[in-house]
Amino acid sequence: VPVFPWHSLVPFLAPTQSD
Amino acid sequence: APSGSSLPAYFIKGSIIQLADGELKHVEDLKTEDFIQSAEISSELKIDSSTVERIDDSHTPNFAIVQFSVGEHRAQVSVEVQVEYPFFVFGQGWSSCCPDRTTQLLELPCTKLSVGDVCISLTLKNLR
Repeated sequence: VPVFPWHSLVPFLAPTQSD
Repeated sequence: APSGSSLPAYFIKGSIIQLADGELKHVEDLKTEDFIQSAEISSELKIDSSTVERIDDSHTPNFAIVQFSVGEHRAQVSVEVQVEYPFFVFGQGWSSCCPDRTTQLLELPCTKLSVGDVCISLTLKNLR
């Protein structure tokens, strides 16, 4: 049975860093 | 996956998810605290709040374009996703643009994603 890491479930929304 | 959806298998009800502390849970049993605590343990990832600002139909059938305001800087980020794609809303749980389709295809209990919902998203921790 495959086990998936928790962060697979969360979209990675990376805003452009301005600072 | 026999789901009829092209979404990853980990969104199908019964999928086993490992939290950062090693605990195993079914995807449908995850709580807001599970994500927050896992991110606290993580050395690279942090949780950001992403507020739904707009939901529009895509030109692609069964896809939607969801616009988020991400993090304290309220950066605008748009993503094009299948309408059954589940986002985790703080304090509420799995939500999608078309919860009926999510429930049908993934068997994942789901509510309707709406403008103003605050979703869990990830960014990199500040490595400076």
